[in-house]
Amino acid sequence: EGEKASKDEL
Amino acid sequence: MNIFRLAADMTHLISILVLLLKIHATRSCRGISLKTQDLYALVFLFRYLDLFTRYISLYNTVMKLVFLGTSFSIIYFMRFHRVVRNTYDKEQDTFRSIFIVVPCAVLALLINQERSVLEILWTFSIYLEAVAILPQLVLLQRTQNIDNLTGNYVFLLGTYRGLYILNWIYRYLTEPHYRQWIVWLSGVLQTGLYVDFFYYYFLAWRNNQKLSLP
Repeated sequence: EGEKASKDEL
Repeated sequence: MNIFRLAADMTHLISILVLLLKIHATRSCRGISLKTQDLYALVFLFRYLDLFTRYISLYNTVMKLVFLGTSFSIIYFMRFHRVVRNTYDKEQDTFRSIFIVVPCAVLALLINQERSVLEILWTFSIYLEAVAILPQLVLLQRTQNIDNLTGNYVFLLGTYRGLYILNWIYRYLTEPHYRQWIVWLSGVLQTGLYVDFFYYYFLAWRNNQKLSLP
């Protein structure tokens, strides 16, 4: 899930 | 959402508003690279495809729509506005975008975290954003008498990227599973491209002179 974390960034 | 991330996003937003203000107030896009603006529109378009597939937050959705809308309206003004389009320095804006688009596309195909179309396009947008400022920096070097709004626009863009690095450090320290090497390396490279500009920006500011890049 950590890998996906930056997908909440713009 | 931490303070660095919020400050970064707001700085990014303000940079775009400064550019729109310049275009509206002076009816001119002199010194602005259409190539960089095209690349940013491409970046937003490919990165925000998840608008249709995943809901993160109202803030996230609104900001994505604002970035998409403003980037396309800037391009509209530069290409089609009766007055503004005549002020575009086409002869000076000679950077060949293809030389960064193709390598970024190849890199996204080779180095990504998931073999899916959406993920590869997202990764492409990360690589492309890192270098999308290059045509703008080249154009600035060729522009005599860079006006205040243009200088501040590029300064705010660089600041936005720097603040994102602080956000990543903060998240790395506070969120146990937060690891994103592709984003971090691209972001550090992107911020690095501004170092030279920042140097001359502060020099001009300290000496109370007009900004110009050697």
